[in-house]
Amino acid sequence: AQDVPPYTETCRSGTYPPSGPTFKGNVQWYTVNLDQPPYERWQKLISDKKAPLKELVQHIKDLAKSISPKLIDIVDNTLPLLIGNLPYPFGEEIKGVADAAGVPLGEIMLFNIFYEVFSV
Amino acid sequence: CTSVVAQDTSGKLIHARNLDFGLFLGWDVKNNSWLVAELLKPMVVNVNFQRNNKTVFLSTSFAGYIGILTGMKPGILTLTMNERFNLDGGYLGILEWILGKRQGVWMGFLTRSVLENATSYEDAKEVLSKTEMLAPAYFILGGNKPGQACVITRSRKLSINFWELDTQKGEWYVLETNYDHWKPPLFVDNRRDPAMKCMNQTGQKGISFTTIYDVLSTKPVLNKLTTYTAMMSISENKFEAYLRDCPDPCMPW
Repeated sequence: AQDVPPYTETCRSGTYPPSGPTFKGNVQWYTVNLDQPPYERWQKLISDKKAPLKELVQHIKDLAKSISPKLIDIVDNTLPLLIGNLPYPFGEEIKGVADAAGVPLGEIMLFNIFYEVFSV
Repeated sequence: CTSVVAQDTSGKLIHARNLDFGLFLGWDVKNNSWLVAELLKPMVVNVNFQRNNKTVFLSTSFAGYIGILTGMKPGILTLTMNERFNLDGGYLGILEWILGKRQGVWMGFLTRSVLENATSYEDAKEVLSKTEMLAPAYFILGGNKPGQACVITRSRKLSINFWELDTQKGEWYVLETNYDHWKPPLFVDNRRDPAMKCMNQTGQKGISFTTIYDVLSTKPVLNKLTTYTAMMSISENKFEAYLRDCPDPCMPW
């Protein structure tokens, strides 16, 4: 069903170095210093990426609210109670990310279990 | 997702992947795109994790996500993770974890621990195969010696299949999408055969960053869910990642 042009192409060539319509841009480098306290490690990166992170979280909240408004209440109120159960240093790092982004802790925890939630 | 580890004729390994995410999480009718995939693109970052001012490992990640989906420990190993959809999925693991049964490890934390602590390909293989997790997954692992490449198919509890490169039998690459490699993929989501066709057409002699990027740029391996392409080489100490787009006409997955 998928093997139908134009959705399937003959093998491409000459796409590298990346350019043209399938190339959307380079990826920026950041350093995370593991010698810093976990809470502080992600501050610089998150302060740069705060806006798109908030936008994504808002979209997921809107999606969840359309299913049941209670879902976000659970995320905001229940998940943060479990942060202490995360192994070191991950709980502290997630707290640092949430504070730097100005996003509720439960919503950043949800973002970090996106994979587990959607693997069905 | 599509991940591949290929060995060239000199025995060097190249590990590359497309990361696809955002299926059924909202469709933008105006721009013909998945909303979450588009929202994720500005969040893609390369991260150099350092200790004592020295690189411990590198990753391509999404800002705010502290685990690892794509990473390289220079000189030691490369690792990507592909989603494995299963009814015994991560939502059960999450539920168990919330209810207090906490033997399972969050996938992103496991991969990050491996990149941080593993001292060899064999060491990483052991940990990725045996650690109980919250969700099933495919781990695609590459090492620093010829023949060191494998796909580990994981259920939540254990490894259910282990597929390693076998150049003696002419298998010079391992390629994983989101289906068990010993079963046919879902007929409406067959990225495996197009990717393998392009890999076979390229051949072992021709494999390089240039040609592997071509493979990952061919529809439907490249599709509306593709957020980035990453390529890694231990032997050349190279790590590259690029944001992707799939203009119409393009498969939604």
